[in-house]
Amino acid sequence: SDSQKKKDEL
Amino acid sequence: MNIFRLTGDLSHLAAIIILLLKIWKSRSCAGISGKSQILFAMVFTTRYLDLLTAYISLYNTSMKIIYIGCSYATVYLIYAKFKATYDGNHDTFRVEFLVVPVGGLSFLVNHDFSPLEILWTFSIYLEAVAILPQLFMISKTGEAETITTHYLFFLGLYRALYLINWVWRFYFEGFFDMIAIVAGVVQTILYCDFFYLYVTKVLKGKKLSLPA
Repeated sequence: SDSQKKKDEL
Repeated sequence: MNIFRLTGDLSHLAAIIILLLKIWKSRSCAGISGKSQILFAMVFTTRYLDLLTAYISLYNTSMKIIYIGCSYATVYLIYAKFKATYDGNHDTFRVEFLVVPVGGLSFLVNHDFSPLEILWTFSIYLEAVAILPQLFMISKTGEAETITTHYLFFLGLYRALYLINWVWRFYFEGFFDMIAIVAGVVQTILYCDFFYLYVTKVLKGKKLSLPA
């Protein structure tokens, strides 16, 4: 799912 | 990156620095829940393990290191350096009632059953409830130092700004993470009572004391 988008948030 | 996430991160950083300076300068952690600070150190440790595996940006890496460093320094000041001023009699929230359910839930509801992802999920769920021991302690002592209320205000504001950031990212990037959003909503709701008291009392120069 698009939540797999690289975890770029702190 | 958008203005809401940047402001949110700076608000979070401000909260962490305010608390650290308050304890360091006053050489006292009276009114501060050591349990909440241990939970925050756990949140950062389990969430930022990707420091070892992924490089996103200098900003991302440096903020993570600052968050981890300051949170451990705060725990050290509370439980070691200024241990004599730690108010253990009022910091009595049963954190196992938070860590165990959150740990179980992170195994049941996650995006991917991999160690790093489960630890990330655990940190998201834990962060949502990590402030409860602190709020509980304030309800037990019936008051909070004004500097402590500023710490709580910026800490609560940071995740509220992240909620707006997620609306922004959904609208402009089609990106959303349901786990982070739901936990962020819960986390922000837990501050509502405090926000009300902060705005109606502290911002009017009064001391924050309960019952309101």
